[in-house]
Amino acid sequence: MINLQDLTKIYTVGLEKVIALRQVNLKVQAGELVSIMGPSGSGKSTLMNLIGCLDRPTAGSYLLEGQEVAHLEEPDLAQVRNQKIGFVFQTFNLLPRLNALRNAELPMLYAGIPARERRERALKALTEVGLADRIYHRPNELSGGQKQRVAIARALVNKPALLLADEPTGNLDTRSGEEIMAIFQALNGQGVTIVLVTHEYDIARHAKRIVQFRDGRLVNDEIVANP
Amino acid sequence: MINLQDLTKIYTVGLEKVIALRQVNLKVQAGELVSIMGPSGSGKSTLMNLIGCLDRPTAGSYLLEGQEVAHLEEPDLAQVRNQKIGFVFQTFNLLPRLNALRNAELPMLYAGIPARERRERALKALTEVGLADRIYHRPNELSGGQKQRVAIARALVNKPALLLADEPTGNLDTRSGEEIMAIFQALNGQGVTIVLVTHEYDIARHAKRIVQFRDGRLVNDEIVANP
Ligand SMILES: Nc1ncnc2c1ncn2[C@@H]1O[C@H](COP(=O)(O)OP(=O)(O)OP(=O)(O)O)[C@@H](O)[C@H]1O
Ligand SMILES: Nc1ncnc2c1ncn2[C@@H]1O[C@H](COP(=O)(O)OP(=O)(O)OP(=O)(O)O)[C@@H](O)[C@H]1O
Ligand SMILES: [Mg+2]
Ligand SMILES: [Mg+2]
Repeated sequence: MINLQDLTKIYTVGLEKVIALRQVNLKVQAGELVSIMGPSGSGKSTLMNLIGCLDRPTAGSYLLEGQEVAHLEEPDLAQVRNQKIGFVFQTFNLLPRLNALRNAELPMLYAGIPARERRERALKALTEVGLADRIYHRPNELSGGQKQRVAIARALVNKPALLLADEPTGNLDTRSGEEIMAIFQALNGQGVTIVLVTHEYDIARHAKRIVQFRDGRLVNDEIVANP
Repeated sequence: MINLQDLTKIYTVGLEKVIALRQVNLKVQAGELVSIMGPSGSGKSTLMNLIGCLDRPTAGSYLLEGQEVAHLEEPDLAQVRNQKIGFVFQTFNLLPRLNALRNAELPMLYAGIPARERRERALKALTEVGLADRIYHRPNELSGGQKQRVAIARALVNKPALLLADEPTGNLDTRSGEEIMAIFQALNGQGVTIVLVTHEYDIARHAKRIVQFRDGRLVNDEIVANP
């Protein structure tokens, strides 16, 4: 499903170069559930942005379902994103003027889904994450963990083949976090490929495989017993 | 230091009323270190906003260092905030057009501190949280945990008597989170009163007292052995 070879990302800030990812080699098979861990600043969100086609690498190759996407431009990137990928952002990225329901419906607008079905699917996803009684609240009328759960619901509504979740439980109490992981495991059971970044080992262990980053490099990649 | 009596906060969304806090009674002595825990949506950030004088209660009283602040208006509230309180927000609230250094200097501008001292203090705080090599990066050029650490540095620069930290380690790997807690414990050792919201028990246990919220109510308040 995902095949990264020598993937490199260098940011430029003024005269300074930040090597956010260095020659990352990573394969994820369709249907896997993989956790990504590593210190703050080690390149995890950068990796997720590249896998999610939100940004392009400086060097290296990225095959998504066998298609080379490293050199795609918008709007081809946008099409890949909307059709195949659901993304839960580390900082939620909700639209402030839309309520929870409208935020959750957004990916379906791009996919041309009709209004009635958008509403039904968004309601279902928001109910699943425990927000049925908050659907008309706008982001600034929601708690941190509620915003995070709207971001999760939004990532699910297009029934993506690949779900990318960057710290999806970072603002959730332990029990809400476990409820989200149960949703993810159920989706994975239905064949959705999931890559999730987390700094909490109890969350990471839900996956069968944990990949570790440090200073932009992939430094460890192991199968975990008893997820 | 903090004396909340029957503190109540009700939000109105359209025709709906959300009782975010119900008759909360809480005392925090000067020099204490208190952790606040509870499910997503249970009222923790609302409580922090009231204690931090960023919002006013619907009912009840709030004595801060013996002064009734529940009915203060801006700019008196702003003066209390700037002089006494450092706040780490759950969603960081950095200014997107300022780099890390300028974001960290911001509270000192309001306090009338001269430019050279602002820069020195901001540099020191950013170095302490491990961001010396990121001071010229703007928020969108920082990782999630780096943004969080800028928000922490910013809360410290005015040497507040009261530090309020809402999920300060929610985006940090375990080790960076422990480094932040070491900073907080050192400050507490110097007499700074600290109230911190967290959903991770390993972080909460650094405090000697853990207060639990549920559905807007304070439901448990106990001393913790061996922090
Ligand atoms: N401005 C607002 N208008 C309406 N409702 C609000 C507003 N802010 C918060 N709420 C609601 O008040 C309740 C408490 O919110 P609060 O942010 O205090 O929760 P929290 O304990 O910090 O949650 P989390 O752990 O998810 O951050 C939530 O149910 C939320 O939907
Ligand atoms: N747009 C950018 N411009 C310049 N540098 C950047 C940019 N985005 C990220 N960086 C830098 O690249 C490095 C990797 O960032 P990234 O966001 O991938 O880290 P991360 O592993 O997700 O960290 P965290 O756990 O704190 O979220 C960091 O050192 C960061 O400062
Ligand atoms: Mg990140
Ligand atoms: Mg909160």
